[in-house]
Amino acid sequence: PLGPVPLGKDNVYQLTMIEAAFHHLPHPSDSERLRHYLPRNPCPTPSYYQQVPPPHADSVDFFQKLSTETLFFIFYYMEGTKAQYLAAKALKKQSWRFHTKYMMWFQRHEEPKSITEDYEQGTYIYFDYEKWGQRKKEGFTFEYRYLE
Amino acid sequence: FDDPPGLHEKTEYLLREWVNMYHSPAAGRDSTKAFTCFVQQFSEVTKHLLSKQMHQQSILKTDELITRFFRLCTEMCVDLCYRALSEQTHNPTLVRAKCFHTLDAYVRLIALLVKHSGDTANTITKINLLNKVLGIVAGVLLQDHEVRYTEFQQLPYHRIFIMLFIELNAPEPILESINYQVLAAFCQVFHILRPAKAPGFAYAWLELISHRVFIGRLLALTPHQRGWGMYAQLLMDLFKLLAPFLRNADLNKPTQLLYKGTLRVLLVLLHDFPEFLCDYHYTFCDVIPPNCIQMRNLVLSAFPRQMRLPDPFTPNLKVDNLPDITQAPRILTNYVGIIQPPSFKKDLESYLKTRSPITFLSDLKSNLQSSESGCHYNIQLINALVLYVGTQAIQHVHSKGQTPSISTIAPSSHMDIFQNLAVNLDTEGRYLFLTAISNQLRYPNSHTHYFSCTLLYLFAQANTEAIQEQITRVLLERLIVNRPHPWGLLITFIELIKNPTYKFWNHEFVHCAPEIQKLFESVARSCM
Amino acid sequence: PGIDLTTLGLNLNSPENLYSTFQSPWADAPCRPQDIDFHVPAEYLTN
Repeated sequence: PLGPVPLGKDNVYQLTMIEAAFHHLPHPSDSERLRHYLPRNPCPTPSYYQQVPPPHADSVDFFQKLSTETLFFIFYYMEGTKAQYLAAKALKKQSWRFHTKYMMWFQRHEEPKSITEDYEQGTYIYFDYEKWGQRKKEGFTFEYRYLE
Repeated sequence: FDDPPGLHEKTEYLLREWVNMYHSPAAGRDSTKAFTCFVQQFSEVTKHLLSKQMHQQSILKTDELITRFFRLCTEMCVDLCYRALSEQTHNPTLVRAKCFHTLDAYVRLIALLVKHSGDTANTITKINLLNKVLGIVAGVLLQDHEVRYTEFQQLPYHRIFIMLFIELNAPEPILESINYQVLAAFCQVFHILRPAKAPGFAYAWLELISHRVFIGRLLALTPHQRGWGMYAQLLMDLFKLLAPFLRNADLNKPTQLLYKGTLRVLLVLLHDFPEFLCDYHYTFCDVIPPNCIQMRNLVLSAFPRQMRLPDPFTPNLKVDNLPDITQAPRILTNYVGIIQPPSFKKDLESYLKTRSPITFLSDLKSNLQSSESGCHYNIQLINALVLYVGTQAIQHVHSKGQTPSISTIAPSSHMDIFQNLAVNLDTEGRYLFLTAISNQLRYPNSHTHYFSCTLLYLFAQANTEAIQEQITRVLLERLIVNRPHPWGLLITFIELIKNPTYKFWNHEFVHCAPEIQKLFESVARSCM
Repeated sequence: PGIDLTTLGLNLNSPENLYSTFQSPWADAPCRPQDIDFHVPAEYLTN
């Protein structure tokens, strides 16, 4: 039984300002750090494409199923995000190790020739993000103290 | 006004220097190297200005200089954004990258100055500086909002606030030690910039207070729920902006978007922090317009996570025997203080105790009326009166060694008041009165139980069918909207249509229209 | 009748909290992992 209440002067002013602001809505990326390498460029895809990530897409199990190349893409192109963090965890589960001195990921290629308290020497595979591929590194000395 | 000569140029120079340092590879981790270098330059400039200024004998304190520095920096950043936004590139990503290039650097500078001002233990200096800077940014925003009117742009301010908030909530020991004061500072500035005050900033404002880091810090991580009261205040600010538009149920696209955004935030709160909505339901229902049914249902549907609600449709559900039904819910609002004026409160207390002054009942309706334009009744007073009388009634029943039930809640002075309101108020007044009662129908607790019995009692004792019809309408309008529906509402309605005592199906209005009859029957069927 | 609140893009039956991936009041989907800033070890910031 409550009839309409005429809008006051203030409300009319508020409505005008809200309508103006409606044309400059904040975008979710306005609340995120700048992504130099992969800014959000929303691209309208056909509606029959998957529009939202599959459930549990933000879990390590999901990331573990991704290919090594995909994990490295996520690690190097989505830096500073939860995706990078999950990709790092998944890579470790694929027995990759991040070497903080060389800022690179390594994987033991065969049983190392010599192992001491501080390091192990042998042949390793590393991920070369310049050439975007896995490459062998003969006679490499892997110092444990730099293991991240 | 009267910035010392040269300050503007010096500030522009310092800001430009800092932005370059911030983005240079040599900035070091978290820009600490760049910051050390900047502070030297900053102190040289201030020393120079202070000394120069001294010659003109106008004493310029460092503190004031810092204030001017931050205001000028903020204005420069804002101007840069307006210039970037006005360029006709239709590439919002490019425009944003250009704006954020400077804004993020400025934010980092503020964060570093806050973190490193005063020595580590001296948190007061840090918080004072933060409050000062937030106040300055808010001041620039409000002035800009007023001057530019519909040309106002939220972008620079939104970016400054959110990135500064995220920076100051990084997991660092120095920040953890001042986190509560940081949250309080941001809640205070967001209250100053509440949507009713800066409606052109409303969308950004809702984005800010619903940001995952902000909600996480205020509602989840701050111990002992110390952030809940501050967050409730911000939600109130939001409801107060929306209320006039929701009240008339005429939302255009912009306000519809704001409303839908509010529903999303409330759904997150209902899912993650239902106890928060339980504690502040009264406060929120005081400002949510009475005809804003679904949003209010959303607030009233919250129940404590550890509580298991029996299915309201359970045959022969014995509500009186539920363990939680005797527990009083937590209500963190001083609703008693709303019962004004003191003379009215005194007469109310006296009537509840001794049923005198007898004029209390006859004066009741006029005491509830309001001179405010557009509303004949003081809704907040009606809500407070209903809750207060109800809580006193529950105590009164307990004092007689009984538990509230349909047979123990009357006769009593409390029920005299409710029956008087049911009979003497006009349709609008009675609608507001019945709404105040229905707003207590929530999860199993002593208020839900008492007010459910009260509503059924008023239905049974009604001396005209109009009252019974209106009670039905008030319940029905809450049931026919999309979910969620509060548990207490469902059990009350089911009892009304099932229990032969109320002769519900005999009433004319039940058969007033085929779709209404069908609706009642469908509800009845799901009960059986 | 209000709005069907299950169509606002929030997974209301999720066992996890919704706020940690809440993207925006205007977004009808939660954040993706690459949208969420995360305090990764500084060494990961290789760019």
